[in-house]
Amino acid sequence: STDTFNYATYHTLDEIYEFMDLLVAEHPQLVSKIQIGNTFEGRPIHVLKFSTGGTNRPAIWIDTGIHSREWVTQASGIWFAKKITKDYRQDDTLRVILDNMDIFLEIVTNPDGFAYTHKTNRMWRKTRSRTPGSLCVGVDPNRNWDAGFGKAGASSNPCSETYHGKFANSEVEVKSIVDFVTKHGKIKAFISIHSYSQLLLYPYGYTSDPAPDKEELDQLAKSAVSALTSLHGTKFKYGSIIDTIYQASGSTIDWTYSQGIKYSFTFELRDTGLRGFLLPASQIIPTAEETWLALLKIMDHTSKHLY
Amino acid sequence: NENFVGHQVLRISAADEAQLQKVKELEDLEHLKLDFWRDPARAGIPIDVRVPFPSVQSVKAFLEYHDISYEIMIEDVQSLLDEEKQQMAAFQARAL
Repeated sequence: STDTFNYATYHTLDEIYEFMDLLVAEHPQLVSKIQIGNTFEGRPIHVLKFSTGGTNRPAIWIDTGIHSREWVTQASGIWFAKKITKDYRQDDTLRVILDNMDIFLEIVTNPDGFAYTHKTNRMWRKTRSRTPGSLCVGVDPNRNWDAGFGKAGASSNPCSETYHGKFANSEVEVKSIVDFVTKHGKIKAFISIHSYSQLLLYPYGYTSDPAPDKEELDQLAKSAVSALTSLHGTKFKYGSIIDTIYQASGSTIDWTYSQGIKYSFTFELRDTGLRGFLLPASQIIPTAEETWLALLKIMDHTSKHLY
Repeated sequence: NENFVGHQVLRISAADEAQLQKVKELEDLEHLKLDFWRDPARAGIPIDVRVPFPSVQSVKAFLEYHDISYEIMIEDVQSLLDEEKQQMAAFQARAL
């Protein structure tokens, strides 16, 4: 059962998909599994939906693992899924959120890349699509969105780790989310989780123009970061992508924000100790716990400031 | 499974814009097969790069020549991967 599932170790794609089915079977009144598409190599792309009822409610989207080697993010996504089912009756904040909104959680956003990190190359980051005319494989799925696509802050070289792809949404893993979000039409917060470098970022990445909602996003990021730090003391910085790290074009949250999803954030989770993507499994749960506090802040604010 | 024996991860500290540009020059040398875990962003923000074994000496020589400070963040990537695999296998065995 998901009570005996081990959250303190890394899991394969099959184990994670099995976990999802277990969770749905244990909580059919709360959790359902949606397939939003198939990957380049034909794997199903699954999203968990947490809903206490109603139809076409406003919703919150959380995704992990868009960069496949960032294993602590998928592992945290599994922990979040279990946390929601455990807490939704007893945690007042979460109960109010779920009384008014649905939560969509995509734990493995890049299944082909993730499977490849287990089988062949633990350092793999991109998708596994093929680029005609190049021996190099894959596109950076966080440079492939239709927001400043192809501008400075991504590479046009198919061999680069930040290759943006032939055209916006060329990657089916990205297009599947675009279609889902567009069709749903009432996503009010979109949170994409990466690792590492302990950052909470909001738009924009492709331009230094401030986002119209910068003040509110900055205040919310500040409060989310202080909630995160309060648990284990992990220090985070926050700000717009371009001000806090560098120019990045075609990124997820620049597109979601351009779609009117005001509360668009990207996390870069911890590495507090020189291990980078190879974060020891012993840090999965502490990382997920602290991130959850920040997520709750963002979801709580969203549910109280629907627009 | 790709092997990362001898690959090192260096944490580079670019003191100023000129040093940052030097590190970016490295990024363009495809034959070195560098894998930036944290891209060169701005002076003062750590730059983490995985360096394949055949390139380790030349990258270190380049950094030292340009007086760019760095530390070895991961001595041998493969040993961490082996540790990670053992940890997963131990849990899977226990689960079975």
